[in-house]
Amino acid sequence: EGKQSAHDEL
Amino acid sequence: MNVFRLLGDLAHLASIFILVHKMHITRSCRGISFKTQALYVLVFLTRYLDLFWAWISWYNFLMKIFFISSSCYILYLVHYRFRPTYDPSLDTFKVEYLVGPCFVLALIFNYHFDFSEILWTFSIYLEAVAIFPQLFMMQRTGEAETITTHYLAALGVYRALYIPNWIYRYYTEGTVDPIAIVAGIVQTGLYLDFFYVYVTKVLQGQKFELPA
Repeated sequence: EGKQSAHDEL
Repeated sequence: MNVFRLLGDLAHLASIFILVHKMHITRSCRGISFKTQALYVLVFLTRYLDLFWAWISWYNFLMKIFFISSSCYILYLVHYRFRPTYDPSLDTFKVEYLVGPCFVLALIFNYHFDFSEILWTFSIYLEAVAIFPQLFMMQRTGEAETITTHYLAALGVYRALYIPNWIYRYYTEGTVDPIAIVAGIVQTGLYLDFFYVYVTKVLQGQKFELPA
């Protein structure tokens, strides 16, 4: 995956 | 989702409603920086374009649609509907100085060198500094309408609340997002002067005035 957490934030 | 992020998002929603309300009741966009509002459109378009390829939740999806459409609507209000009340001679911050460096920073400091990541990173950096033209304008006029200060307070509180959200996520999920965190701290820091005057003057019932 490699995506950081804030990618699911606004 | 946690309470900090939810309250942050609600503050963000509130800031937009306050701004639109201000323009409608005063029938003017006086004191509002068109440049800052245009930067927010750019921020939302570059960050939320992922709604076409990344599904997160209905909450996330609907909020993205709302932020893109409301920022475009605000730009319409400032640029067309209430244009006669806009004074470009007060809104003189050079946005090139923000957009250029943010783009270069996004090319250098990102998680993956691909199109969607660079857009996301650029939007995070640009959001952090997008308030500059607005603050610069207030610095020039030395004052602001009370309702404009409520707008700015809600907008500042939004990102400030994301900071405890990131701390909470670190402890509950073990996740850390250095780009968002650093930019979010810078963004909140830019509001500190404003918050000081807001709390010591506006919340005490006085007019927002900067010392000469």
